[in-house]
Amino acid sequence: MNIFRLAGDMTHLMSVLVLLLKIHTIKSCAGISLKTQELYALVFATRYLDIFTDFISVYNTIMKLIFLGSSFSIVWYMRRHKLVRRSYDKEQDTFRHFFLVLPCLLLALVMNEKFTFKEVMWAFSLYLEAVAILPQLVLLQRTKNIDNLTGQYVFLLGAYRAFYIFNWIYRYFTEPHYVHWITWISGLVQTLLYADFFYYYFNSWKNNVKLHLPA
Amino acid sequence: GSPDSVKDEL
Repeated sequence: MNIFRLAGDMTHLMSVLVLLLKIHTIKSCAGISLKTQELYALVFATRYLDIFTDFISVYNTIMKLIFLGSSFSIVWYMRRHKLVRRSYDKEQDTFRHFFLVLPCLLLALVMNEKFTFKEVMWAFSLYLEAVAILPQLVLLQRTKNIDNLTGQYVFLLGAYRAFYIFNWIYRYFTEPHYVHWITWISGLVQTLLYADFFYYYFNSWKNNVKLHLPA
Repeated sequence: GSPDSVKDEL
């Protein structure tokens, strides 16, 4: 465990927990894409198939349980909670899961470390994580409005991506066997999509400030 | 680091 990895895990954890706590507290999920949240729940469910078969560390197991629990809780809130689901921008959040899930599944069947169910699911989860933000990006472009909730969530996710790239570079030079193309390429694609997200975020933020300036 | 260390990431 290096400092970049820990910082990446912590910002990733905070992004999910901040979102869950805010939805729970303010009973609103305005601006948040349910499609993206469902894709993340699917990402964790397919990546952590090893949770009960391969023990790595107490830290690893607890983190996996928290990610699974919190991501499915967010989906539950947005779909089932009577107040939260009223604030959901359903008409705007129209991205189809299918268009992301199917190509990722096909790619995982072709590009994997070993052709076993667990390995294919693991590769699938990495490809899907890379593009799972797209429905959120589309929703953001449509509503052209980012509140603090969405802003903090995206900022923390972006920090997680950046720290993980530093972690891979660090591990590449310190651990002789650490070569992992599937993780790196999908991680890089994901980070580039976040850079795009940040671009829209700062643009919207800038425009909002301009709008509020006195004439 | 062993080859197994790869999947210790979240």
